[in-house]
Amino acid sequence: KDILKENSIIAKENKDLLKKYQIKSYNVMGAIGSGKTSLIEIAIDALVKKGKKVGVIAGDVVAEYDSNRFRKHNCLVIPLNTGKECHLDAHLISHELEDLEEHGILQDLDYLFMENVGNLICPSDFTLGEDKRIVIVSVSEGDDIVLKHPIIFRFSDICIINKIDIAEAVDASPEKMERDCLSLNPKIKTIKTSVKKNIRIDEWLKLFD
Amino acid sequence: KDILKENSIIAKENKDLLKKYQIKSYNVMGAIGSGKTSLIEIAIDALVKKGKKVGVIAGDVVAEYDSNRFRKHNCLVIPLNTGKECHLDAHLISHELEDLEEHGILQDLDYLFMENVGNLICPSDFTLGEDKRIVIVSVSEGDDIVLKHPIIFRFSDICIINKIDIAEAVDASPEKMERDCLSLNPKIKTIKTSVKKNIRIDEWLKLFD
Ligand SMILES: Nc1nc2c(ncn2[C@@H]2O[C@H](COP(=O)(O)OP(=O)(O)OP(=O)(O)O)[C@@H](O)[C@H]2O)c(=O)[nH]1
Ligand SMILES: Nc1nc2c(ncn2[C@@H]2O[C@H](COP(=O)(O)OP(=O)(O)OP(=O)(O)O)[C@@H](O)[C@H]2O)c(=O)[nH]1
Ligand SMILES: [Mg+2]
Ligand SMILES: [Mg+2]
Ligand SMILES: [Zn+2]
Ligand SMILES: [Zn+2]
Repeated sequence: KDILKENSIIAKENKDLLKKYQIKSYNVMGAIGSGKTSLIEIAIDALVKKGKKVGVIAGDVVAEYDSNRFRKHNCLVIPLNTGKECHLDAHLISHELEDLEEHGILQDLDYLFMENVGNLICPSDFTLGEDKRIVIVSVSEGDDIVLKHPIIFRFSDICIINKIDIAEAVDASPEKMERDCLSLNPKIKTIKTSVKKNIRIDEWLKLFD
Repeated sequence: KDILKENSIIAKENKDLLKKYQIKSYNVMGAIGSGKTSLIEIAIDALVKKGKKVGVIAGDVVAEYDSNRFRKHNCLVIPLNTGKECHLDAHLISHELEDLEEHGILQDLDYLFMENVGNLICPSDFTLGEDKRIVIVSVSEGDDIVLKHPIIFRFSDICIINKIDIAEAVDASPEKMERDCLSLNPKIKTIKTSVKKNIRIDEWLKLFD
């Protein structure tokens, strides 16, 4: 489709721009409420502690809920109201990147996180120019969620299976979810985490070394 | 937009067709894994027990996961592969209804459930011809989920806040979610349920009396 072709052209431009300034970038996708913001917040804190400069583009449907959470951290926050858009696209991102470059801010960044709209369908079609694609699901969505949405897992580099502390309470098997990820995409890296109980958060952080 | 105008025209035709045969219909929307299929299954069983004829249109991204769950019940199952569609639309539904009418099956139904794609953004724009719009969210999505997606709650008749049995485990307040629904839409009917612990399932079933 023309829209997708157009998007990949702009995504390539975004990627080149980020590479020019040696910025590591992450497209963080996932189901609604799976823990995207929580995990990004944790990554930001750890990177800032190591003296890194971090930016985050926060896709909020309305208002600035996630942007406001990111603002509590020592990072650059770029709010993006997505409204009726059910996915971020390269065009939206390119505007923000060009703005930041003009203001001389982009050049300073070491890391850029982009929190996508909560959706396991559309974001797979629209790359943004990221280095790594992360998809975050949680056990509470049901452990058939991976096989129910094969495309996004096939086209992601990393899958986080979050909220494993409540796996029993929702009758879900994180191991099944992990197996399903690998069956769809043998090259995907999986981590079973709990933000609440601090399980494998160190492995999450290792992704950004 | 033309697409939306076109959709409402077809939705009206669907509505008229369902009214012609006195079929009560429900557009069941909600977040991924919030409990849509589980709650519809429970409704089907109760209605079948009362001698009603029930049909369900199951929107599955791929394969027939939800359709296969519905097949275990004594109802008519219409599988619908939505693929990259992030919402059901009136056009898809009209095809199914016309098919059923031609085969003399539609006429027999008393109830029709339509399980929409897991998505809190796009389905609000696309009515299907339903009598009632139900949106199902669960506490595990975070209790800011309602205010984060105002449109779908403004345009729904009923909101189910599910999985209240794990509210504490995910630090969410079902009461806040309920208040937020009513603040956006004073006329919305809310029920705080747990499928797992059988909380207020009787109230869920009362909706279909
Ligand atoms: N029990 C438990 N709850 C968690 C965990 N991680 C996140 N949560 C809760 O899940 C809810 C959603 O977390 P967020 O970080 O806002 O998730 P999100 O994916 O950014 O949500 P959206 O941007 O709205 O799609 C919050 O109430 C968190 O407290 C976990 O590991 N265990
Ligand atoms: N703890 C708990 N788990 C629940 C409850 N209701 C549903 N679940 C679990 O939540 C998961 C998803 O339930 P489904 O009925 O498949 O949800 P859905 O909205 O149809 O999911 P999709 O169609 O994939 O978007 C399953 O693993 C259920 O066992 C509840 O009230 N409490
Ligand atoms: Mg978020
Ligand atoms: Mg379902
Ligand atoms: Zn979409
Ligand atoms: Zn959409």
